[in-house]
Parts: sequence; structure tokens; C-alpha cells
Amino acid sequence: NVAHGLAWSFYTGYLKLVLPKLENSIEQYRQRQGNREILRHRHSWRLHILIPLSAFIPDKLEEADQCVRFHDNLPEIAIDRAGVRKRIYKNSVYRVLDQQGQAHHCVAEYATPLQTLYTMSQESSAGLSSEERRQQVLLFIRSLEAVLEESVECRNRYRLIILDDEHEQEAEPDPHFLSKK
Amino acid sequence: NVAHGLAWSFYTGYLKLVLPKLENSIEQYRQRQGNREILRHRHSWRLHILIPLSAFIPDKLEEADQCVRFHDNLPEIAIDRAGVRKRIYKNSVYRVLDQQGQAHHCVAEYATPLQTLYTMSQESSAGLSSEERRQQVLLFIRSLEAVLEESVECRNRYRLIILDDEHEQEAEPDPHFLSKK
Ligand SMILES: Nc1nc(=O)c2ncn([C@@H]3O[C@@H]4COP(=O)(O)O[C@H]5[C@@H](O)[C@H](n6cnc7c(N)ncnc76)O[C@@H]5COP(=O)(O)O[C@@H]3[C@@H]4O)c2[nH]1
Repeated sequence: NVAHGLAWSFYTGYLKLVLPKLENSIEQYRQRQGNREILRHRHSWRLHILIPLSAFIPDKLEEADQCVRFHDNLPEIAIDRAGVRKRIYKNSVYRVLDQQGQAHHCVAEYATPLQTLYTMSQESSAGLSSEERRQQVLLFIRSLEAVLEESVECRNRYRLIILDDEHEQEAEPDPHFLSKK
Repeated sequence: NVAHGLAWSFYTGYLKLVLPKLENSIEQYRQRQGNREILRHRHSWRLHILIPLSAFIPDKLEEADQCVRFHDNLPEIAIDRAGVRKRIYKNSVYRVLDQQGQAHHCVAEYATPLQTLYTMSQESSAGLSSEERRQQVLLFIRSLEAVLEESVECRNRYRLIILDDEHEQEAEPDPHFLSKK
């Protein structure tokens, strides 16, 4: 149930707000850059949301995969939210080398709410064991998929990428998942 | 249980990160402003977190209370979070008129996670009724108080302000709660 609430929070407090504006942000970005090679194909204009089954979320994608490198940030979006005037939202563009050494670019980030699940499983006062955390990650995925599939605002603007990283093999699957976009 | 997760999320994903830096942000802000009258007393250098029992969260404080007006934003904080490079966090300063018409300033915002609870109670697919939402708000408060009281990082840097707004009387208690800081 914790995960169900975190999935809804991720959707209503974030994805529902930013995904409809993503196309616009990418267009602005490409105009500003002048480099038309980056994010050239519209089918890749999606937020790639990384969901590691371990719920372990590094703050930098480079820590999980050496084939992935931060490229640039998209233009910021400012929205008045719950008393914070002009709260800033932005997404990061990454350069990914595929197995042939070809560079691709994509907008990607981890599903931040999983960081809460991970922290809760580390703090005894939170009442979440490691076994329960695993179940909660699966529930998070199910709840998130369900709400996104019903969402007109988010249709075709995202891709959920599940990372089976529970066997210490993160460096392996990562280049594959990003280059298979 | 949804509320328990949202309280932990609010703490580990936000309050624990920004509250330790709040003093610094206010100092920087006061130096830049030159106006030493604003936020002059250190005892008011806390984030006032507004928690309406209805979970109804407007995006602007002015909508809830005409005695409250946005003054300015504090300097931004940028942190690499879960793949978003230099994610921006900031807080808003408000000018509040007390019952004698005196102006006071404070850093305030609503407890953003309650917006998720409210939205969930409006969407049938989320499985949260209005009665359950009320219970969840109370659970949110208890869980948040518990985790904040144990937190070294957040000690004395916040004030939870519970708003009993379930009888359509928001314009009344608001000036009181803010001017009684
Ligand atoms: N007032 C306020 N200002 C902030 O900058 C802020 N950032 C987070 N929060 C609240 O703290 C809690 C923990 O945040 P987390 O990042 O784990 O989840 C976030 C995160 O996964 C995603 N999200 C929200 N804003 C951003 C953002 N700018 N960039 C990336 N992800 C974001 O959507 C979730 C829900 O967000 P909110 O529903 O706005 O409330 C959050 C949440 O309750 C904030 N609250």
C-alpha cells in the first residue's frame, strides 16, 4: 500500500505535469542547440523511467553504467505548486553507447519514489523489511502501469524500464535497455 | 499505510535535504536583499508546513487567506537526484498581516504529499474513499511528527501547522496560525 501511494504521487505530482510538456521542451532544446543529430527521432521523445527491482537508486546514472553519460538538461518548467511559487521541473538528456559503440541520446531518470522505499527498508522505525520492499517494488510497477495506461496526458510520452539488478549485474543490462529504445 | 509512505517520502526525499540548508538560504537571501527587516528573528527561520485536515491543497497560499501574500523566493538549491542533474529545490517567503495589521514574514508552504491523497480520493481507480482520506491525513501527521522528532537534520527547522478547514472556515484560522509564529 505504501507503493500504491508512491505510484500515485509520482503520477499526479510529477508525470501528469511534465510528460505533456516534454515534446515542447525537446523541441525548444533542439532549436537552441542547433545540433540536429541529438534526439532526432520523435519516437524516442519519451521519458525513460528506470525501475531497478532492488529499489536501489543512485543519484547519477553513470554510477550504474559506464556506457551512459550525462549530456545536458532540457529547458526548465516552472509551476506554482502547493505554495512554492515557480517550482522548477526539468529532465536530463543522456548519451548512451550501444554495443556497437554508436551514440544515442535519450531523456532518462530513475523512478525517484523508489528511493523512499529503499530508505524505509533501511530504517527500523519505518516498519518495512527487505522482503516487503521487494513486494512493494512490484506493486509500485503494477500501480504505475495501471494509472499511466489510463492517462490521456501521458500516453506515448514514457517508457518504463525494469532493471533486474538483484544479482549484482547492473553494468550488463543497462547499455542494452537504453540502446534498445 | 499510503499516508505512512507519503510522510516518509516527504521526509527522506525533501525535508531531510532542504531543512539543514534553510538557515544558509535565509542568510544569503537577507544579505542580497539589504532589507534587514525581513526575517529578522532567527526563531522564525523555520519552514512552516501547512497541513489542512481536508487534504485540499491550493497552489497559492493567497487562495486560502487574503492576509497572506507572496513576498519572494529564497535562493535555489541544486542537487543531483536519481538521474536528474541539478534538480532545483526552493522555498517561498510570505508576508502575513496579523490581526493588528502588522506585517510579518515567514517561509511557508503546504505539505505537498497531501495533494496526492486528495487526488486519490477523487479518482475511483485509486481505491481511497473520502472517509479513508480523513484517516490518512491523521496518519500522515502522526508519521511525519514521529520521523521529524527523531531527525537530527531537521530539529528546530520546521513547524507543522494543522489547519482544521473542514468547516469551510479557512479564511479565519489562517491569519492566526501564521501570525502566532
Ligand atoms: N514543496 C516541495 N518542493 C519540492 O521541490 C519537492 N520535491 C519533492 N517534494 C515532495 O517530497 C516528497 C518526496 O519527493 P520525491 O522526489 O521522492 O518524489 C517525487 C518525485 O518522484 C517526483 N517529482 C516531483 N518533482 C520532481 C522533480 N522536479 N524532478 C523529478 N521528480 C520529481 O514526484 C514525486 C512526488 O512529488 P510531490 O508530490 O511534489 O511531493 C514530493 C514528495 O511527497 C517536494 N515538495
